[in-house]
Amino acid sequence: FTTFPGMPKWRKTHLTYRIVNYTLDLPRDAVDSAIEKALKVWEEVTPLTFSKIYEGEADIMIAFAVGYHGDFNAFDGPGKVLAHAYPPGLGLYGDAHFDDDEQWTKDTAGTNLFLVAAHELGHSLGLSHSANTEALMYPVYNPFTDLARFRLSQDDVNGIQSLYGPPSASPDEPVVPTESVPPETPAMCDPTLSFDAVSTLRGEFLFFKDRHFWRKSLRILEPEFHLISSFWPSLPSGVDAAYEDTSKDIVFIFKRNQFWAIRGNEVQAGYPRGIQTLGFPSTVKKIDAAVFDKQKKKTYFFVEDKYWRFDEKKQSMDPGFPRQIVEDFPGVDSKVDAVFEAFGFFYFFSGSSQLEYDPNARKVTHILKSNSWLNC
Amino acid sequence: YPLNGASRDENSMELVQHYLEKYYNLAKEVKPFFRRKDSSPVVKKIQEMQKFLGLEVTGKLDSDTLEVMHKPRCGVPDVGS
Repeated sequence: FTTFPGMPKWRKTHLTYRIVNYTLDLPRDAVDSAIEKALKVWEEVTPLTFSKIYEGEADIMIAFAVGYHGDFNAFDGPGKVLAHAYPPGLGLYGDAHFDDDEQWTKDTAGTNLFLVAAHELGHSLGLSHSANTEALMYPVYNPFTDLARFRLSQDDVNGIQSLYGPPSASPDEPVVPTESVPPETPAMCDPTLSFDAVSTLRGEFLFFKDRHFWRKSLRILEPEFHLISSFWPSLPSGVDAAYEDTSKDIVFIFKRNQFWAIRGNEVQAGYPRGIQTLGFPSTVKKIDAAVFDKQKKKTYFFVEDKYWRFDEKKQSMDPGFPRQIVEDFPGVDSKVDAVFEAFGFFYFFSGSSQLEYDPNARKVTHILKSNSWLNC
Repeated sequence: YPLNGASRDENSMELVQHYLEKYYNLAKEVKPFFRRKDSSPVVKKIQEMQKFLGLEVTGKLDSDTLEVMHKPRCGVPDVGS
Protein backbone atom coordinates (compact mmCIF):
# COMPACT_ATOMS: atom_id res chain seq x y z
CA PHE A 1 0.00 0.00 0.00
CA THR A 2 1.04 3.64 -0.19
CA THR A 3 -0.14 6.78 1.48
CA PHE A 4 0.01 10.26 0.00
CA PRO A 5 3.18 12.34 0.27
CA GLY A 6 3.28 13.89 3.75
CA MET A 7 0.88 11.16 4.93
CA PRO A 8 -2.22 13.39 5.22
CA LYS A 9 -4.90 11.85 7.46
CA TRP A 10 -7.96 13.03 9.38
CA ARG A 11 -7.20 14.27 12.91
CA LYS A 12 -10.63 13.13 14.16
CA THR A 13 -12.33 9.77 14.04
CA HIS A 14 -15.91 10.90 13.39
CA LEU A 15 -16.30 12.19 9.84
CA THR A 16 -19.26 13.63 7.96
CA TYR A 17 -20.15 12.93 4.37
CA ARG A 18 -22.69 14.39 1.97
CA ILE A 19 -23.92 13.10 -1.35
CA VAL A 20 -24.11 16.40 -3.22
CA ASN A 21 -25.90 15.06 -6.30
CA TYR A 22 -27.01 11.73 -7.76
CA THR A 23 -26.35 9.82 -10.98
CA LEU A 24 -29.50 9.02 -12.95
CA ASP A 25 -28.17 5.50 -13.60
CA LEU A 26 -29.45 4.22 -10.24
CA PRO A 27 -32.30 4.92 -7.81
CA ARG A 28 -31.22 7.35 -5.09
CA ASP A 29 -31.52 4.77 -2.33
CA ALA A 30 -29.23 2.45 -4.29
CA VAL A 31 -26.61 5.22 -4.40
CA ASP A 32 -27.17 5.91 -0.68
CA SER A 33 -26.67 2.29 0.28
CA ALA A 34 -23.66 1.80 -2.03
CA ILE A 35 -21.91 4.76 -0.38
CA GLU A 36 -22.95 3.64 3.10
CA LYS A 37 -21.69 0.12 2.41
CA ALA A 38 -18.42 1.51 1.02
CA LEU A 39 -17.89 3.58 4.18
CA LYS A 40 -18.69 0.58 6.36
CA VAL A 41 -15.83 -1.32 4.67
CA TRP A 42 -13.36 1.17 6.23
CA GLU A 43 -15.37 1.70 9.41
CA GLU A 44 -15.07 -1.97 10.32
CA VAL A 45 -11.26 -1.96 10.37
CA THR A 46 -10.59 1.45 11.95
CA PRO A 47 -11.85 3.62 14.81
CA LEU A 48 -13.50 5.82 12.16
CA THR A 49 -17.26 6.43 12.11
CA PHE A 50 -19.24 8.36 9.51
CA SER A 51 -22.47 10.27 9.52
CA LYS A 52 -24.36 11.68 6.59
CA ILE A 53 -25.36 15.31 6.37
CA TYR A 54 -27.72 16.76 3.81
CA GLU A 55 -26.50 20.33 3.46
CA GLY A 56 -23.43 22.46 4.06
CA GLU A 57 -19.81 21.40 3.91
CA ALA A 58 -19.07 17.80 4.90
CA ASP A 59 -15.58 16.38 5.37
CA ILE A 60 -16.23 14.09 2.39
CA MET A 61 -18.33 15.63 -0.39
CA ILE A 62 -19.44 13.02 -2.91
CA ALA A 63 -20.49 14.16 -6.40
CA PHE A 64 -21.19 12.85 -9.88
CA ALA A 65 -19.89 14.91 -12.80
CA VAL A 66 -18.90 14.70 -16.46
CA GLY A 67 -15.93 16.26 -18.24
CA TYR A 68 -14.55 19.41 -16.68
CA HIS A 69 -16.10 19.87 -13.24
CA GLY A 70 -14.10 22.60 -11.58
CA ASP A 71 -11.11 20.80 -10.09
CA PHE A 72 -8.59 20.94 -12.98
CA ASN A 73 -8.99 17.20 -13.30
CA ALA A 74 -11.55 16.82 -16.07
CA PHE A 75 -13.18 13.46 -16.64
CA ASP A 76 -12.70 11.80 -20.01
CA GLY A 77 -15.98 10.30 -21.13
CA PRO A 78 -16.95 6.63 -20.88
CA GLY A 79 -14.19 4.24 -19.73
CA LYS A 80 -10.59 5.17 -18.86
CA VAL A 81 -10.88 7.31 -15.71
CA LEU A 82 -13.90 6.20 -13.64
CA ALA A 83 -13.51 8.47 -10.65
CA HIS A 84 -10.99 10.26 -8.48
CA ALA A 85 -10.72 11.50 -4.91
CA TYR A 86 -8.55 13.78 -2.82
CA PRO A 87 -6.55 13.02 0.34
CA PRO A 88 -7.77 14.26 3.75
CA GLY A 89 -7.96 18.00 4.28
CA LEU A 90 -10.17 21.05 4.00
CA GLY A 91 -12.38 22.10 1.10
CA LEU A 92 -11.81 19.94 -2.00
CA TYR A 93 -9.61 17.61 0.02
CA GLY A 94 -11.36 14.49 1.17
CA ASP A 95 -13.89 14.80 -1.63
CA ALA A 96 -14.72 12.02 -4.12
CA HIS A 97 -15.94 12.59 -7.70
CA PHE A 98 -17.50 9.96 -9.94
CA ASP A 99 -17.53 10.22 -13.76
CA ASP A 100 -21.17 10.21 -14.76
CA ASP A 101 -20.22 9.23 -18.28
CA GLU A 102 -19.80 5.74 -16.82
CA GLN A 103 -22.81 3.43 -16.46
CA TRP A 104 -23.07 3.07 -12.67
CA THR A 105 -24.69 -0.21 -11.56
CA LYS A 106 -25.43 -2.27 -8.44
CA ASP A 107 -23.86 -5.32 -10.10
CA THR A 108 -20.91 -5.57 -12.48
CA ALA A 109 -22.97 -5.28 -15.66
CA GLY A 110 -21.72 -1.70 -15.76
CA THR A 111 -19.28 -0.04 -13.37
CA ASN A 112 -20.10 -1.16 -9.84
CA LEU A 113 -20.65 1.92 -7.72
CA PHE A 114 -19.96 0.25 -4.36
CA LEU A 115 -16.57 -1.07 -5.50
CA VAL A 116 -15.37 2.21 -7.00
CA ALA A 117 -16.73 4.17 -4.03
CA ALA A 118 -14.92 1.93 -1.55
CA HIS A 119 -11.70 2.55 -3.50
CA GLU A 120 -12.19 6.32 -3.79
CA LEU A 121 -13.13 6.65 -0.13
CA GLY A 122 -9.84 4.90 0.64
CA HIS A 123 -8.22 7.95 -0.97
CA SER A 124 -10.49 10.31 0.97
CA LEU A 125 -9.14 8.67 4.13
CA GLY A 126 -5.48 8.99 3.08
CA LEU A 127 -4.57 5.83 1.16
CA SER A 128 -2.93 6.18 -2.22
CA HIS A 129 -2.65 3.28 -4.70
CA SER A 130 -1.40 -0.18 -3.96
CA ALA A 131 0.80 -2.30 -6.25
CA ASN A 132 -0.91 -5.39 -4.85
CA THR A 133 -3.20 -6.62 -7.61
CA GLU A 134 -5.52 -8.17 -4.99
CA ALA A 135 -5.94 -4.93 -3.09
CA LEU A 136 -9.00 -2.69 -3.27
CA MET A 137 -6.55 0.20 -3.67
CA TYR A 138 -5.01 -1.28 -6.83
CA PRO A 139 -5.59 1.46 -9.43
CA VAL A 140 -7.16 -0.65 -12.20
CA TYR A 141 -10.88 -1.54 -11.86
CA ASN A 142 -11.51 -5.28 -11.63
CA PRO A 143 -14.97 -6.11 -13.04
CA PHE A 144 -14.59 -9.73 -11.91
CA THR A 145 -14.55 -8.92 -8.19
CA ASP A 146 -16.89 -11.25 -6.30
CA LEU A 147 -19.18 -8.65 -4.76
CA ALA A 148 -21.02 -11.18 -2.61
CA ARG A 149 -17.78 -12.09 -0.84
CA PHE A 150 -16.08 -8.73 -1.02
CA ARG A 151 -13.44 -8.19 1.69
CA LEU A 152 -10.56 -5.78 2.05
CA SER A 153 -7.19 -7.40 1.37
CA GLN A 154 -4.69 -7.52 4.21
CA ASP A 155 -2.71 -4.91 2.27
CA ASP A 156 -5.67 -2.50 2.43
CA VAL A 157 -6.16 -3.19 6.14
CA ASN A 158 -2.45 -2.70 6.86
CA GLY A 159 -2.54 0.56 4.91
CA ILE A 160 -5.55 2.13 6.59
CA GLN A 161 -4.47 0.93 10.04
CA SER A 162 -1.04 2.47 9.50
CA LEU A 163 -2.96 5.77 9.47
CA TYR A 164 -5.71 5.22 12.06
CA GLY A 165 -4.95 2.01 13.94
CA PRO A 166 -7.47 -0.82 14.51
CA PRO A 167 -11.07 -0.37 15.61
CA SER A 168 -11.28 0.72 19.24
CA ALA A 169 -14.07 0.27 21.76
CA SER A 170 -15.88 3.61 21.98
CA PRO A 171 -14.76 5.66 25.01
CA ASP A 172 -17.86 4.90 26.98
CA GLU A 173 -17.55 1.16 26.37
CA PRO A 174 -15.32 -0.98 28.62
CA VAL A 175 -11.89 -1.73 27.09
CA VAL A 176 -12.61 -5.43 27.52
CA PRO A 177 -16.27 -5.61 26.49
CA THR A 178 -18.38 -7.31 29.18
CA GLU A 179 -20.70 -8.81 26.55
CA SER A 180 -19.23 -10.67 23.58
CA VAL A 181 -18.39 -8.11 20.86
CA PRO A 182 -20.51 -8.99 17.80
CA PRO A 183 -18.19 -10.62 15.19
CA GLU A 184 -19.88 -8.77 12.35
CA THR A 185 -23.15 -7.09 11.48
CA PRO A 186 -26.07 -9.09 12.95
CA ALA A 187 -27.97 -11.35 10.55
CA MET A 188 -31.55 -10.10 10.26
CA CYS A 189 -33.12 -13.55 9.95
CA ASP A 190 -30.97 -15.35 12.49
CA PRO A 191 -33.58 -17.28 14.53
CA THR A 192 -31.65 -16.49 17.70
CA LEU A 193 -31.64 -12.74 16.99
CA SER A 194 -32.51 -10.55 19.98
CA PHE A 195 -32.80 -6.76 20.12
CA ASP A 196 -31.34 -4.14 22.45
CA ALA A 197 -34.40 -1.92 22.05
CA VAL A 198 -37.38 -1.37 19.75
CA SER A 199 -39.54 1.68 19.12
CA THR A 200 -42.07 3.10 16.76
CA LEU A 201 -41.18 6.28 14.88
CA ARG A 202 -43.82 8.13 12.88
CA GLY A 203 -45.58 4.93 11.90
CA GLU A 204 -42.39 2.95 11.25
CA PHE A 205 -40.65 0.48 13.56
CA LEU A 206 -37.01 0.68 14.69
CA PHE A 207 -35.19 -2.44 15.90
CA PHE A 208 -31.88 -1.54 17.57
CA LYS A 209 -28.95 -3.96 17.74
CA ASP A 210 -25.35 -3.01 18.70
CA ARG A 211 -24.25 -0.21 16.36
CA HIS A 212 -27.08 -0.70 13.88
CA PHE A 213 -30.85 -0.62 13.58
CA TRP A 214 -33.40 -2.02 11.19
CA ARG A 215 -36.02 0.43 10.00
CA LYS A 216 -39.32 -1.21 8.99
CA SER A 217 -42.18 0.55 7.29
CA LEU A 218 -45.50 -1.24 6.93
CA ARG A 219 -45.66 0.00 3.33
CA ILE A 220 -42.36 -1.58 2.27
CA LEU A 221 -41.65 -5.27 2.54
CA GLU A 222 -37.89 -5.11 2.99
CA PRO A 223 -36.53 -3.41 6.12
CA GLU A 224 -33.60 -0.99 5.79
CA PHE A 225 -30.42 -1.56 7.79
CA HIS A 226 -28.46 1.44 9.04
CA LEU A 227 -25.72 2.48 11.40
CA ILE A 228 -27.23 4.37 14.33
CA SER A 229 -24.46 6.95 13.80
CA SER A 230 -25.57 7.52 10.21
CA PHE A 231 -28.83 9.03 11.50
CA TRP A 232 -27.93 10.27 14.98
CA PRO A 233 -24.14 10.74 15.26
CA SER A 234 -24.22 11.68 18.95
CA LEU A 235 -26.18 8.61 20.05
CA PRO A 236 -24.21 5.74 21.59
CA SER A 237 -24.35 2.20 20.21
CA GLY A 238 -25.78 -0.72 22.20
CA VAL A 239 -28.77 1.25 23.52
CA ASP A 240 -30.84 -0.22 26.38
CA ALA A 241 -34.37 1.05 25.67
CA ALA A 242 -36.36 3.30 23.35
CA TYR A 243 -39.94 4.55 23.12
CA GLU A 244 -41.91 7.06 21.06
CA ASP A 245 -44.16 9.57 22.77
CA THR A 246 -46.47 9.94 19.78
CA SER A 247 -48.17 12.97 21.32
CA LYS A 248 -44.84 14.84 21.18
CA ASP A 249 -43.34 13.26 18.00
CA ILE A 250 -40.28 12.39 20.06
CA VAL A 251 -38.39 9.12 20.51
CA PHE A 252 -36.53 8.76 23.79
CA ILE A 253 -33.40 6.59 23.72
CA PHE A 254 -31.88 5.17 26.92
CA LYS A 255 -28.40 3.89 27.64
CA ARG A 256 -27.21 3.17 31.16
CA ASN A 257 -28.27 6.08 33.36
CA GLN A 258 -28.72 8.60 30.52
CA PHE A 259 -31.38 9.30 27.91
CA TRP A 260 -31.64 11.32 24.71
CA ALA A 261 -34.63 12.81 22.90
CA ILE A 262 -34.75 12.68 19.10
CA ARG A 263 -37.27 14.23 16.76
CA GLY A 264 -36.80 12.77 13.25
CA ASN A 265 -33.10 13.17 12.43
CA GLU A 266 -32.46 15.74 15.15
CA VAL A 267 -31.19 15.00 18.64
CA GLN A 268 -32.90 17.57 20.84
CA ALA A 269 -30.80 20.16 22.66
CA GLY A 270 -30.34 19.69 26.39
CA TYR A 271 -29.80 15.94 26.15
CA PRO A 272 -28.54 13.52 27.34
CA ARG A 273 -30.18 13.82 30.76
CA GLY A 274 -29.88 11.53 33.78
CA ILE A 275 -32.68 8.99 34.26
CA GLN A 276 -32.96 10.14 37.86
CA THR A 277 -34.58 13.33 36.46
CA LEU A 278 -37.58 11.13 35.60
CA GLY A 279 -37.91 10.12 39.24
CA PHE A 280 -35.98 6.84 39.31
CA PRO A 281 -34.14 6.09 42.59
CA SER A 282 -30.35 6.08 42.38
CA THR A 283 -30.45 2.28 42.77
CA VAL A 284 -31.76 2.05 39.18
CA LYS A 285 -28.67 2.06 36.95
CA LYS A 286 -30.35 1.31 33.61
CA ILE A 287 -33.71 0.74 31.95
CA ASP A 288 -34.40 -2.58 30.17
CA ALA A 289 -37.36 -1.42 28.06
CA ALA A 290 -39.97 1.32 27.79
CA VAL A 291 -43.27 1.86 26.02
CA PHE A 292 -45.74 4.77 25.78
CA ASP A 293 -49.42 3.95 26.30
CA LYS A 294 -51.10 6.56 24.12
CA GLN A 295 -54.61 5.88 25.52
CA LYS A 296 -53.55 6.58 29.08
CA LYS A 297 -50.69 9.02 28.23
CA LYS A 298 -48.51 6.97 30.54
CA THR A 299 -45.08 5.46 29.91
CA TYR A 300 -44.12 2.09 31.39
CA PHE A 301 -40.45 1.57 32.25
CA PHE A 302 -39.33 -2.03 32.73
CA VAL A 303 -36.38 -2.76 35.01
CA GLU A 304 -35.61 -6.44 35.70
CA ASP A 305 -38.81 -8.01 37.11
CA LYS A 306 -40.47 -4.68 38.04
CA TYR A 307 -41.92 -1.70 36.19
CA TRP A 308 -42.58 1.98 36.85
CA ARG A 309 -45.39 4.11 35.41
CA PHE A 310 -44.62 7.69 34.34
CA ASP A 311 -47.39 10.24 33.81
CA GLU A 312 -46.42 12.13 30.61
CA LYS A 313 -48.87 14.95 31.37
CA LYS A 314 -47.73 15.56 34.93
CA GLN A 315 -44.17 14.63 33.93
CA SER A 316 -43.71 12.59 37.09
CA MET A 317 -43.70 8.98 38.25
CA ASP A 318 -47.05 7.69 39.51
CA PRO A 319 -47.11 6.75 43.21
CA GLY A 320 -47.25 3.06 44.23
CA PHE A 321 -44.49 1.98 41.84
CA PRO A 322 -42.45 -0.08 41.12
CA ARG A 323 -44.79 -3.07 40.84
CA GLN A 324 -44.12 -6.65 39.71
CA ILE A 325 -44.44 -6.87 35.92
CA VAL A 326 -46.15 -10.25 36.00
CA GLU A 327 -48.88 -8.94 38.36
CA ASP A 328 -50.09 -6.33 35.88
CA PHE A 329 -49.02 -8.05 32.64
CA PRO A 330 -49.96 -11.71 33.26
CA GLY A 331 -47.80 -14.04 31.14
CA VAL A 332 -44.95 -11.56 30.80
CA ASP A 333 -42.76 -13.43 33.22
CA SER A 334 -39.26 -13.17 31.72
CA LYS A 335 -36.82 -10.27 31.53
CA VAL A 336 -38.01 -7.69 29.01
CA ASP A 337 -35.34 -6.62 26.47
CA ALA A 338 -37.61 -4.28 24.55
CA VAL A 339 -41.27 -3.44 24.01
CA PHE A 340 -43.47 -1.37 21.71
CA GLU A 341 -47.17 -0.79 21.23
CA ALA A 342 -48.90 -1.40 17.90
CA PHE A 343 -52.48 -2.04 16.79
CA GLY A 344 -53.64 -1.94 20.43
CA PHE A 345 -51.23 -4.70 21.52
CA PHE A 346 -47.97 -4.53 23.45
CA TYR A 347 -45.14 -6.54 21.90
CA PHE A 348 -42.65 -7.65 24.55
CA PHE A 349 -39.25 -8.88 23.33
CA SER A 350 -37.23 -11.28 25.43
CA GLY A 351 -34.20 -12.88 23.76
CA SER A 352 -35.31 -14.45 20.49
CA SER A 353 -38.98 -14.57 21.57
CA GLN A 354 -41.69 -11.96 21.29
CA LEU A 355 -44.94 -11.93 23.31
CA GLU A 356 -48.00 -10.24 21.83
CA TYR A 357 -49.93 -8.96 24.85
CA ASP A 358 -53.58 -7.79 24.75
CA PRO A 359 -53.97 -5.12 27.48
CA ASN A 360 -57.76 -5.35 27.33
CA ALA A 361 -57.92 -9.13 27.70
CA ARG A 362 -54.90 -8.84 30.05
CA LYS A 363 -53.22 -11.88 28.52
CA VAL A 364 -50.51 -12.98 26.07
CA THR A 365 -52.30 -13.72 22.78
CA HIS A 366 -49.34 -14.86 20.60
CA ILE A 367 -45.74 -15.96 21.01
CA LEU A 368 -43.57 -15.07 17.99
CA LYS A 369 -39.92 -14.93 16.97
CA SER A 370 -38.34 -11.58 17.77
CA ASN A 371 -37.53 -10.90 14.11
CA SER A 372 -41.03 -11.73 12.83
CA TRP A 373 -41.46 -8.07 11.77
CA LEU A 374 -38.44 -8.20 9.48
CA ASN A 375 -40.06 -10.22 6.71
CA CYS A 376 -37.89 -13.28 7.38
CA TYR B 1 -5.74 6.90 -44.90
CA PRO B 2 -2.52 6.24 -42.89
CA LEU B 3 -1.51 2.59 -42.66
CA ASN B 4 -3.32 0.98 -39.71
CA GLY B 5 0.01 0.11 -38.06
CA ALA B 6 1.18 3.72 -38.10
CA SER B 7 -2.07 5.19 -36.72
CA ARG B 8 -2.30 2.49 -34.05
CA ASP B 9 1.28 3.08 -33.17
CA GLU B 10 0.65 6.80 -33.07
CA ASN B 11 -2.38 6.29 -30.82
CA SER B 12 -0.54 4.07 -28.38
CA MET B 13 2.33 6.54 -28.18
CA GLU B 14 -0.11 9.27 -27.25
CA LEU B 15 -1.86 6.95 -24.81
CA VAL B 16 1.45 6.00 -23.18
CA GLN B 17 2.61 9.58 -22.96
CA HIS B 18 -0.67 10.71 -21.41
CA TYR B 19 -0.72 7.74 -19.03
CA LEU B 20 2.85 8.23 -17.83
CA GLU B 21 2.37 11.97 -17.41
CA LYS B 22 -0.92 11.53 -15.51
CA TYR B 23 -0.09 8.57 -13.33
CA TYR B 24 3.69 8.32 -13.17
CA ASN B 25 4.82 11.89 -13.00
CA LEU B 26 6.54 11.78 -16.38
CA ALA B 27 7.75 15.34 -16.68
CA LYS B 28 6.26 17.11 -19.67
CA GLU B 29 9.67 18.40 -20.80
CA VAL B 30 10.60 14.87 -21.84
CA LYS B 31 8.35 15.43 -24.84
CA PRO B 32 11.19 15.76 -27.50
CA PHE B 33 12.40 12.27 -26.62
CA PHE B 34 8.97 10.83 -26.77
CA ARG B 35 9.09 10.13 -30.45
CA ARG B 36 11.78 7.57 -29.70
CA LYS B 37 10.35 4.94 -27.37
CA ASP B 38 13.80 3.89 -26.36
CA SER B 39 14.79 7.22 -24.77
CA SER B 40 15.96 6.31 -21.25
CA PRO B 41 13.60 8.54 -19.17
CA VAL B 42 10.62 7.05 -20.98
CA VAL B 43 11.92 3.51 -20.68
CA LYS B 44 12.48 4.06 -16.99
CA LYS B 45 8.93 5.33 -16.58
CA ILE B 46 7.51 2.41 -18.54
CA GLN B 47 9.47 0.04 -16.29
CA GLU B 48 8.21 1.88 -13.18
CA MET B 49 4.63 1.57 -14.40
CA GLN B 50 5.03 -2.13 -15.28
CA LYS B 51 6.48 -2.84 -11.84
CA PHE B 52 3.67 -0.97 -10.03
CA LEU B 53 0.91 -2.65 -12.02
CA GLY B 54 2.37 -6.11 -11.52
CA LEU B 55 3.41 -6.58 -15.17
CA GLU B 56 6.61 -8.09 -16.53
CA VAL B 57 9.18 -5.29 -16.43
CA THR B 58 10.38 -5.13 -20.04
CA GLY B 59 10.57 -1.38 -20.60
CA LYS B 60 8.72 -2.11 -23.86
CA LEU B 61 5.09 -1.44 -24.82
CA ASP B 62 4.17 -5.09 -25.10
CA SER B 63 0.54 -6.12 -25.55
CA ASP B 64 0.03 -6.97 -21.84
CA THR B 65 1.14 -3.49 -20.89
CA LEU B 66 -1.02 -1.78 -23.49
CA GLU B 67 -3.97 -3.93 -22.48
CA VAL B 68 -3.77 -2.86 -18.81
CA MET B 69 -3.34 0.76 -19.85
CA HIS B 70 -6.62 0.61 -21.75
CA LYS B 71 -8.53 -0.70 -18.74
CA PRO B 72 -10.85 1.59 -16.73
CA ARG B 73 -9.14 2.84 -13.58
CA CYS B 74 -9.04 5.44 -10.84
CA GLY B 75 -7.88 8.91 -11.86
CA VAL B 76 -5.56 9.36 -8.88
CA PRO B 77 -1.81 9.12 -9.78
CA ASP B 78 0.05 5.92 -8.85
CA VAL B 79 3.14 7.80 -7.77
CA GLY B 80 3.86 11.32 -6.62
CA SER B 81 1.37 13.79 -5.27
